[in-house]
Amino acid sequence: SRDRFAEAFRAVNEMFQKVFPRLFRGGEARLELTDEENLLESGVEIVSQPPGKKLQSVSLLSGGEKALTATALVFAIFLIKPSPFCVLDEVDAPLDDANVNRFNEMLRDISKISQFIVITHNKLTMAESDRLYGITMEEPGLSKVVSVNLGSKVVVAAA
Amino acid sequence: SRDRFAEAFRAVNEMFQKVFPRLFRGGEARLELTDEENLLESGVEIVSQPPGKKLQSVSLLSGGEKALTATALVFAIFLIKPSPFCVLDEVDAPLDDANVNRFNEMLRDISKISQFIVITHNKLTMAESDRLYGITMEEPGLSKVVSVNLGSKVVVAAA
Amino acid sequence: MRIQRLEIHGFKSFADKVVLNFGEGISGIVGPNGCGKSNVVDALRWCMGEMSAKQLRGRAMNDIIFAGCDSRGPLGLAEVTITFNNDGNVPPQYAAYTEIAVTRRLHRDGTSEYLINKTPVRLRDITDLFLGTGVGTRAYSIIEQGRIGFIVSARPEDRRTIIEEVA
Amino acid sequence: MRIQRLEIHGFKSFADKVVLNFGEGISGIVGPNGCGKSNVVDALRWCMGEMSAKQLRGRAMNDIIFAGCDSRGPLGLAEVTITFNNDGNVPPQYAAYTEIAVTRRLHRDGTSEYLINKTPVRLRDITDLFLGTGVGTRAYSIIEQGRIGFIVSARPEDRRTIIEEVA
Ligand SMILES: Nc1ncnc2c1ncn2[C@@H]1O[C@H](COP(=O)(O)OP(=O)(O)OP(=O)(O)O)[C@@H](O)[C@H]1O
Ligand SMILES: Nc1ncnc2c1ncn2[C@@H]1O[C@H](COP(=O)(O)OP(=O)(O)OP(=O)(O)O)[C@@H](O)[C@H]1O
Ligand SMILES: [Mg+2]
Ligand SMILES: [Mg+2]
Repeated sequence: SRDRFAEAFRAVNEMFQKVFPRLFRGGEARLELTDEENLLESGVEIVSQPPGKKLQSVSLLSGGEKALTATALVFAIFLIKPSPFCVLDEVDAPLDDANVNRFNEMLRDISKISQFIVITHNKLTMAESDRLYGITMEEPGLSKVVSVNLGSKVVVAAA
Repeated sequence: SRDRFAEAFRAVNEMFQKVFPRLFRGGEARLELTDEENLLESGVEIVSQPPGKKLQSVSLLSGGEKALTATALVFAIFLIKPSPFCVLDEVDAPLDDANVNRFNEMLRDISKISQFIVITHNKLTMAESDRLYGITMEEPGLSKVVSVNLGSKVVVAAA
Repeated sequence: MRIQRLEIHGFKSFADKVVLNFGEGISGIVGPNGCGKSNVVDALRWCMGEMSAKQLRGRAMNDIIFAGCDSRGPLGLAEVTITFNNDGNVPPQYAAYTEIAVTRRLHRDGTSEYLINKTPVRLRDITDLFLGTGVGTRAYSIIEQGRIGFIVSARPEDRRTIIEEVA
Repeated sequence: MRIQRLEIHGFKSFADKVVLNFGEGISGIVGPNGCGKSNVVDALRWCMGEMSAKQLRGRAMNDIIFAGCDSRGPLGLAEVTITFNNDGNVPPQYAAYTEIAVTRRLHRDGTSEYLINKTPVRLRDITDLFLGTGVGTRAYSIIEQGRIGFIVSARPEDRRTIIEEVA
């Protein structure tokens, strides 16, 4: 219904405006309606301004900035209405080390609310997990789960 | 013209069949025409089978396997008809360490033919470059080029 | 409903049965390219009722049954079971159970089976269960590989649907 | 034609003039997210005659002029110069030059300028030069960020065009 969408939009927008500067260490972002007169059909635009930069079309942002902006929106939506679990497949791939650290800092916080399953190639993200499952193919084409030793994290994954 | 396309297809296909097993340490791949009767309009399909695995639709391949397959085709095309320079923007992003090393090994070889400009976040790829340019934004929003010290590679980038 | 464990047997590259126990907090899944990490995500989606082979990177639904490799022949059955803890937020008919196990099977001849706590049910009962608890059905609870950028590059009308799911 | 150097001034985030000398072999470009690495690629494409703002991630071509930041106001002019070594493979009218410098300028009022070795030319002369030497005009000589996957996910008729460029 119209009012429920308006309320969801307001709540997510407010949270997005808080989450974005957390992940970007500054800057600002918001959602905008393409048609405020027609809430039942209006589209949703993203406005994103990393710290110190001029506000321009979101298309001009870098690969990493786009990914981090999208992540801020996903986290904001999650904080408004958490799903019981959340699966993230290599969302940290385009991020540099500084941004991976900020991503993981925030992930640490929101993982108190729900379960997170995170697929990654990034060693910083691996270090942040509570447990690690290693998937291998000793026999090519055949997946097995193994224990992964990363400092203090060892998971003996065979049930 | 029909014959020129047929010859280009044949040459690229032959080279692709050599390059793929180099990057994948085995396996096989080839190009196929969707319509062999109509060379002027036929589409081009990719068949890709990593080592040890069953031949299935290319859509089922992993993110890294798709990227490496595409890279094999790009390198194959390059070897048939080299362009004077080639720019690769973060093509190593989805690859694990083993595949990044194979990618860089082959890149080292073909960089004898033409200039390569490679944008990367990956330290293994950085180590493979002949010179490194660091771009920074000490003043947010303002790009500058700086010297990058990575072991023996230092580039004083101010002209 | 928290996921307690995920069992995969015969689904995609998991020819031998594999068990993953997910606890609180962050569970990381790691491994080389092509080893099966995203296949774990596909197994979750499929067990929760995904009906589109394309959403699972296949061309036909049979693509998700183990097709064989150099050392093994193909299998005739794919089976995935997700076991949830009943944290109180479940439809009334399951309120008495401490655990709720959802199983989906696909045979190579095309026959499908769906079970809840080993009792055969219809696909409809599975999707209703998930809709009722909000598990996994939202567009933003599973972010697939390479898809995070779509939120930024999507058309405004498509981005709207993500907000609608919150409403 | 080998690229000897690339000079960027006022294009996208390069408010101050920047010079990159590319030699033989592999030149790596590194730096944090958003620092301007892909903007270097855009500068190359633009100087070689790219006419679509969308291909440069912009909405209008004016988007490629430095728009300002916290510490600087916007600029009124974007200029990129690529200097090539004449390795013999050039159209006859440039055969005598050891270096060939291609410059493109865009003023904020929309005026464009094109120069070869400081002589004003038309856009057509620049694109002809590049077509003649095969520099950069092929779809596979610049692989943009995030685009490598498209070769695999492309429709067969689109993939055909990559082969056609070789023919
Ligand atoms: N039905 C099937 N039978 C056997 N193998 C399959 C089947 N379906 C998919 N595969 C294999 O699974 C592999 C892909 O696995 P997956 O996408 O999980 O890799 P990944 O670990 O996510 O890798 P990356 O890090 O590159 O993303 C492919 O090599 C594919 O051949
Ligand atoms: N006309 C302009 N004026 C000022 N800044 C601009 C202009 N056009 C683009 N930018 C800025 O350039 C930045 C993007 O740079 P670029 O895409 O080169 O980053 P990158 O180094 O490739 O990062 P990543 O590693 O994330 O891909 C954006 O933050 C954008 O705001
Ligand atoms: Mg994957
Ligand atoms: Mg970039």
